[in-house]
Formats: sequence, structure tokens, C-alpha cells
Amino acid sequence: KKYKNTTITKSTVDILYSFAKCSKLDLIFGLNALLRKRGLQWDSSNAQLLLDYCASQHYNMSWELGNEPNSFRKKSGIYIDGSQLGQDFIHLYHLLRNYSSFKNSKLYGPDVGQPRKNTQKLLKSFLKSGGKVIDSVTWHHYYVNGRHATREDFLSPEVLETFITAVKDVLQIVDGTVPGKKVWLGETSSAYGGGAPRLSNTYVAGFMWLDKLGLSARMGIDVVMRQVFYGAGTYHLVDANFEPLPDYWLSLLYKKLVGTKVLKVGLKGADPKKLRVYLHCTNNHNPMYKEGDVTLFLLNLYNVTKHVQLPHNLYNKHIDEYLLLPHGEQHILSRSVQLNGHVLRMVDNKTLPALTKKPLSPGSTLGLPAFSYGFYVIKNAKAIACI
Amino acid sequence: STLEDRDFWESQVNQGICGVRSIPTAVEELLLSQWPIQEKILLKEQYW
Repeated sequence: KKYKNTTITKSTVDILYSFAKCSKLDLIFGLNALLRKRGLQWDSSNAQLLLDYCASQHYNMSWELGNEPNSFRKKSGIYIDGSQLGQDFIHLYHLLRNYSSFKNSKLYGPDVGQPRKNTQKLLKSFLKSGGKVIDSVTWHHYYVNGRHATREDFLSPEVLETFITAVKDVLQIVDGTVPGKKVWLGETSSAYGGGAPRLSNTYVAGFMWLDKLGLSARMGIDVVMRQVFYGAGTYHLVDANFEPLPDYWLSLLYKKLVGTKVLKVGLKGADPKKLRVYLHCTNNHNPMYKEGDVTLFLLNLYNVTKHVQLPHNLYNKHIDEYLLLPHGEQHILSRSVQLNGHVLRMVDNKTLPALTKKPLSPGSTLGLPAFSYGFYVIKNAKAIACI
Repeated sequence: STLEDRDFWESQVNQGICGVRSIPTAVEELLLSQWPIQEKILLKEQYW
């Protein structure tokens, strides 16, 4: 429990901010909640140095305070209960209001870990005391322990279903304390502790990632923050040599094709836990598609090819297929993917490849090979909710 | 500011916030050489 200081320089903050802005990302900065006064209230003097500087640069950013407070005691020997942390957030909220640059800044928290017993208690007391000042409730989720995870875990419908229970637990606590408050995933991935070696950075990780995106949207979690874009461990989207990994390509396709409106969808003739189906309005910023189009995405956890037939009202529609399959002899443990038969890799250091669709004629069945996933844009569907 | 800050960032500012000038090789090599050690520390802490 010994800690040494580290210094974040103004230039480092400048570099971080410019990276976010140039990548069209919104920066949320997590402040250190473990700096305490004698009476255990949060000591905000260090944070004010950073707030002063960012305000002087007119940086437009949001804020958090603390990370996984449920394990503060284990990690640092300092125990902060939910009620005290809530008051610290109120303190930070009023501090932010002192800066004209941060009058409208958002505040998120408490970034608790998975909703187990003591974490649920902490979250409840935090929301009771500080819930009114946060814009969204943030929590963290991982399916498995990176050191013990197996290939079977990554292909298990039962493991994927555990996420539903975790979401329901969190939504229930929020509903009972700050009803209507938005709930976001502030940090999430496949396996904790840096990921599962030779699994989290391969094609097979896509089942957890794509299913989490589908379930989160369906259950009302509007923002999912991936651990990590680039960094330590194997659950990164981009490796140490800046090579995109399968989950990067999956995320790119998702952003290009999937809109934010979630539609109801059903399945007949197979186990929906093994053939997992999601349906959204198509991303209406995609110039290739128009209002009313819908995007279906499917995950096949059967060890055989599944042929999916669309319902009659969609029978005469043209469909664009985006089938992602592993590339290379390692199959689903490969770190490279092919889209409709074309291997996806950067054209050069800065240029992404084209994401080439495969048009299917009306009435086609959607053939999904064993252990695979893909997207299907159904054109001219004229879905009322998407117009 | 750190060595990288000075060598890279302060010269970068006049490029405008998204001016894409590649990072000096010396700085990139320094950062990449530090990364394996950094990654070990991060992973140990994350797992802990």
C-alpha cells in the first residue's frame, strides 16, 4: 500500500486533449478521489490545479471522480463509503460551477465494479447522497477473469447471458434511488486483469463484444466505453504496433451500419440464446442507406451453419451482407478477419480499407457459418420507427 | 515538461491542434522502448 507521486504535465494534458478532439472523441477526465483531508472528505486542491489549467485553455471536457471505489480499501487501505463519495461529488459539482468553461460540463460516476453485494450497497448509498449531481451513472463490467478464461467461455451462451443479470441489478438500484437517470458502462471488456491472452485480441472476442453492444442498446444503456482502445493487455482494439485487431473492425462496421434506434425482433426454429439476433434502424448518417432501412446483426454460436429466413413482409427486399469471418489457419483464434472474403487491413498508416458489402437478391436466406457473426442491411424496409 | 513534451509537443503546437506532423523518430523510439516495462506495471496493477 505504498504509492509514489506521478506528474501529469500541462503538455501531457494538451496532447491528450488534442488526441481526443482530433479523433472526434469527447474527453472525460477521471480525478483522483483518494486525496483525502483529515476528516476523510475529498481534498480537491490538486484537482483545482488541473481544472484551472483546462479552464484557461477553454478545454471542453467532462469529469469523473475515482475509479472502482468498491476496491479502494483493498487497493489503498482507504475506505470511503458511498455516502461520503456522494458528498465529494457534490463538492466537485459546485467546484465546476465556479469555472465559466465548465458551467455545462458533465459529471459521471461512481464507476463501480460489477454489482456484487458490497458494491450494490455502495452504489445505493452513493446515489442516495450524490445521485442528483451526476448526469449518468457509470459502472464497469467484465464477463470472466483473464487468467482463467477459456475458448469455451468466449463461445458460451450462458456466459453471455450473465450480462443481462448484471444490467438488471444495476437498473433496479438506479430505479430505486434516482429513477430516470441514464446508466452507462464506464469501462467494459471481455475479461478483467488485462484480458485473456490469445483470446481477447482474436476473432472469438467478437461474440462478447457484439453481444454486449446489442444487449446494452436493447436494455437502455446508451453509452458503452470499451476497455481499451490502445494499451496494456490483450483486450485492446489496436495492438502495440498500431495494427487494428478483430474487435476494431467489428466496432468500425457497427458504427457505420447500426443506428441508435432499437427494434423488437424475434426468432423461430432455433434457440435464441445460441442464434442471437438484434435489429436496429440503419445508421442514417451512412450515405449508402436511407431512412427506413434496418440493420440486422446475428451471432451464431451453433457449431453448424445456420440459414436464416426473413419474414414474409421483408421477403422482396434487397439485402447488403457484411459477413465477418476469421482469416488464417488459427480460425476463430486468429487476429485477422475477412469481410465478405476480403482480409481487412490498413491501406497505409492513415487510410482505412473500404468495407465492401455483398448484395443478396430478394428472398435470399442468410447463411451464417458455425461460430460466426455478421451484419445485414435490409434496404427499403420502410420501418416506421426509422423514418 | 518531459523530454517527449519538449521535443514533440511544444514544436507541434504551431501546427494547429490537428496538424498531422509525424512524431520525431527519437521520441517514438523512446516511447516504444519504454512501453514493455510500462505494460508490465499496468498489467500487474490491473490484475491485482
